[in-house]
Amino acid sequence: CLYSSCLDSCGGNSLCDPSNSVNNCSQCEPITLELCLNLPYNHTNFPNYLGHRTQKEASISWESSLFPALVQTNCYKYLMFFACTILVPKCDEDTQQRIPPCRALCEHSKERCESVLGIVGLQWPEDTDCNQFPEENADNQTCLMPDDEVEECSPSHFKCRSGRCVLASRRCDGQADCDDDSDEENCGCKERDLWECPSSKQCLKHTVICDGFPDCPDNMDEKNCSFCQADELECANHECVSRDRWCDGEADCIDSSDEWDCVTLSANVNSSFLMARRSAMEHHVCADGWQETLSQLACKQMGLGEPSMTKLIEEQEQDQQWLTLHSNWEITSVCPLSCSLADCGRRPAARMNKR
Amino acid sequence: ILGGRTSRPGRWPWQCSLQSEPSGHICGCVLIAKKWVLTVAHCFEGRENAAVWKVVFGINNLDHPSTFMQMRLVKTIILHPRYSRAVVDYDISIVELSQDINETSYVRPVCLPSPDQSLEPDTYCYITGWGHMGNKMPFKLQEGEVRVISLEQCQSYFDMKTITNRMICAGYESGTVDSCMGDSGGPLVCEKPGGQWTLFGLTSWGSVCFSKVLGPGVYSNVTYFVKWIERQIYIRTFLLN
Repeated sequence: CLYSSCLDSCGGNSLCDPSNSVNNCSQCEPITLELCLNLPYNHTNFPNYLGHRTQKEASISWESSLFPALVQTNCYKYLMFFACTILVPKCDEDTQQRIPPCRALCEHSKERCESVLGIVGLQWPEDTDCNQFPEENADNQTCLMPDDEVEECSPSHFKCRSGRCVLASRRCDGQADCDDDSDEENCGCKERDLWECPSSKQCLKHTVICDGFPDCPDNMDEKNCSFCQADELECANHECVSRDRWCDGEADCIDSSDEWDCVTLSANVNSSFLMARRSAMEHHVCADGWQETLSQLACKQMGLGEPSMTKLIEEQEQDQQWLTLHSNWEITSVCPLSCSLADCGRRPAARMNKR
Repeated sequence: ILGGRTSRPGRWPWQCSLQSEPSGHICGCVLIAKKWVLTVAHCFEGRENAAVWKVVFGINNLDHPSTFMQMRLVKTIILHPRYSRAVVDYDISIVELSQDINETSYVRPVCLPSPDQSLEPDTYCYITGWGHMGNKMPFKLQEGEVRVISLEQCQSYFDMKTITNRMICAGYESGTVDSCMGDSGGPLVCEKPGGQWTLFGLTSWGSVCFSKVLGPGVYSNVTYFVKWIERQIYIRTFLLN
């Protein structure tokens, strides 16, 4: 294998001893291709019958989009099964050999569905010549034929009441795709075992509720996710961390959310004041002997560019809490900053030289 | 890039090449600050170890070293925690370089959009990369102009996938200009009045780019991730622990 392209499919596996021929250096692997997770077998090996070398390649192939779409036309009952036998061929775990579909399965699929492709100007995949597959019960060659247990629809399909398959993305999309309209029935989130956003009625998988990432427009899926003590605050991932450890410069939440937005520019209308959060309280920064380097540090911490201007303004709000920077700082006042955007997005070398 | 044209050196100074031996160029990437690069999470599938990666800046021809070239090793790879390999959603990652780059005319960061700066359909933007051209893999950086299309229209092209608000779609119905394999992680940038370029998308996925059935390219929507990007850089730059 060292000298053949086989190396990839082996992944450097010891099975690849040079004395083997290129063809049988692959081994059985679990099927991960979503389309074919409901087959009567769950191991495959590559290359497959379409020339794809890995499941990844098969998953982004033209055929992995073509067959599920074609299944919806109901041209052949076992078309999805046939498609999977060539996309992720069955692997015999004893012999590590591929088990092909029977020629009859291929021929039935082609006879009934090729013409449907023709209607939209597409061709049946070139390298699925049915003659390469053995006849059923041919001499000591095993091959695959569908039995009653075979699912006509893939896991990416919804099965209409009539038995037809439509793509799962068409379920409850407001347009009836099943001839019996069953894809637009029982569309409530609860019926589909999904969680409903109270305001937008959007349906969400349970796995994304309280996972620290808002999905509902009003973030309701991230509310009431934990019950912290009075002296604790809730992290974005719903852990509870004591209040005095917020913005202390050390991450205490696993997702570090206790250290987010600790230095901000307040969104006042007439000017932007530098705000620092300490123990989850917003503070104006008092500026006894403010230095320009602190302006630069503050702007950099906020992900902004160099400060364009720093001004000292006498205090305006009496009851505002102050965060004193250094004990020997005398004058109490507020220092607004205005930071420019980082110098980005310019391409001086691309300047066109006029002739 | 399908249907594009060869770029001139220095035209896209934020464009970088994410490389790993023995294959060399694997994905595109985008410089956003002296020590930080954006790309897509799916480029690291099966190769999450930072030590096997390097990032190259300031080049136009992958095969010709340029005097403006700078190469950095990778210190940290930050995959988005919600990246989903199965549905290619949350397809974004941040790369911390082992050292700052030297900012020159040929190696400079692009601007990030502000969290409320979204991209409207029918806006014209540029995509760039060293990805497949349809008939060959190029050595020279390619560029192409694409038009942003609405998510609803985009969804109509992709039965099997769900287009989410973490994505942006761009391209033409005729599929003339499109991104392709090898462009992943590269920029979709739009020019603001005043000549500043802003990064709105990272090449993520799409239909099989050189097959008969064409559709728009799908890009990770950088505006959606700006807050997350800033926080990741902040906690790795300023926190004490």
